[in-house]
Amino acid sequence: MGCKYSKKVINKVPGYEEPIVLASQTPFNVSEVEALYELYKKLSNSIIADGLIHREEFQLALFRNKNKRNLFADRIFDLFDIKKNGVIEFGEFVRSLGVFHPDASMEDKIKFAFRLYDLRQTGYIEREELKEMVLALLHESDLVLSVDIVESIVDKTFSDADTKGDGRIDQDEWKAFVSKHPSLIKNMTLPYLKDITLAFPSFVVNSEVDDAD
Amino acid sequence: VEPVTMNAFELISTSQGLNLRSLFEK
Repeated sequence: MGCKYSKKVINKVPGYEEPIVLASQTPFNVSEVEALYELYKKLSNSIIADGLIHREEFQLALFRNKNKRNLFADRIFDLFDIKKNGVIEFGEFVRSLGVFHPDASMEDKIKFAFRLYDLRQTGYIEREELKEMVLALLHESDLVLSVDIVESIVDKTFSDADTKGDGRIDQDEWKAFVSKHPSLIKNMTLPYLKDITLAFPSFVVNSEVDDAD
Repeated sequence: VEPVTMNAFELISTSQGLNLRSLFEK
């Protein structure tokens, strides 16, 4: 894949992949991948002009502030950075966003959310991890809840989700829990991705200009 | 809302850091 650069893409950045290849592996069609490339170029050159999305650029895009760190944004970045080389390449960007497409499979969304919440990548969502995420959310929202209330919220959720009662949530328990509470993965779908070329017509104009070059 | 009845995952799913919509805003 990576070595078969056509003449047309010779000037593209490292990690660039042909839209036709990405379209065949994701819910996006070719013109949507081209539109995503326009968005990718914008995000990946916002601070460091190297055509790769760095963590600060991701934070800037999410929060309008390159220094605003957030546990969940960090986790999303780490999952998008499939090669774990500290940047999000174009192919990684499209493949990862594909999970958020309304037509992506529910199974992929459930798995992605599980990996997101499995902070220490042990293959389980542990009680301490859930508590850490609740505390991060409270901190982010400037909400103050007593330690006892936080413990109760975590305990209650664990008693519902950890059906095997071993103190951790495995993938099967997570799947069952999400099927009881489908709203848990509502944020795993971005309706805008359904037809990104309609939602962002300016990207299409730009990508057509590129094609003519 | 009784906090103890909150689902912790519902709560954390409201994080701004999980809202990728901002990526598409100009």
